[in-house]
Amino acid sequence: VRKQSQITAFFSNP
Amino acid sequence: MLELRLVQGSLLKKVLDAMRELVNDANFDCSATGFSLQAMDSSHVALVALLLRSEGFEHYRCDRNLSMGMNLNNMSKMLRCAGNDDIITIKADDGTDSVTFMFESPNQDKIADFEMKLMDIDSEHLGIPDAEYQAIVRMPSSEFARICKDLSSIGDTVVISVTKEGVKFSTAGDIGTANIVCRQNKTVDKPEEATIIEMQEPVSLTFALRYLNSFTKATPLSDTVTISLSSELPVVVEYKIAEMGYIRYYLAPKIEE
Repeated sequence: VRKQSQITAFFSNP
Repeated sequence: MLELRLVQGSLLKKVLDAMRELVNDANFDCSATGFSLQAMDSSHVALVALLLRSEGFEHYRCDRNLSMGMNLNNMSKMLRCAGNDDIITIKADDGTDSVTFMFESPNQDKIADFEMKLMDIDSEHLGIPDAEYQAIVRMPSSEFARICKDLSSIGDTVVISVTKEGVKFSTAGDIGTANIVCRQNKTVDKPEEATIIEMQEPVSLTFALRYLNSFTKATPLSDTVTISLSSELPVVVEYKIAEMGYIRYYLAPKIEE
């Protein structure tokens, strides 16, 4: 089963 | 004081159509560089980044950096009132809570102004790191749109795999499976019809088709689309906007639990 990841997991929040 | 005059007003209408399915409210940022936007969809799975460079406007005046919160559906309602050949000017004064869209017909016999209320939007501006992509595919944007539409009638997710053979789009659903392979093809009459694959190493990633279909609303902005893939990274789907900039969509992959 694949789970949808979120964009916030990859890009930093400065 | 902000005043941006865009001779090709229809371009702004197309930009809005390319974003409003994905994003409801967004801050448009205006600086000396240009008119830009970064926004995520409500579930934080996809991100859209728009840049319209200042040089692309016939007149560009932005005295100080300004961020204008707009509801994209409301903005689209206003821009739809502009004729396709109209010149559109975006105007705002410092410290006001509204923006004015001025539409001029090409022969100047009709001038309209529509004032829209701005809104306060709390939005995070994410830092997008520079990445080396394992594979970059450039193909006709209409072809990519067709593939996403066709596959979404079979399944909900697509596996995009790039190998030496080409780029493969695969899906599976209750009624069956589908695979579409596009091979590199540089021997075409027009460069925009080419499919070009630059592969450093094979890559395979899974994405929700719903979002990719939303991205293809940008198809009228560009004849070609560039899809950049790396394992463990969001895909970048980029539509270049001629003479002006780009609209880029980032989509987080589906990953093994």
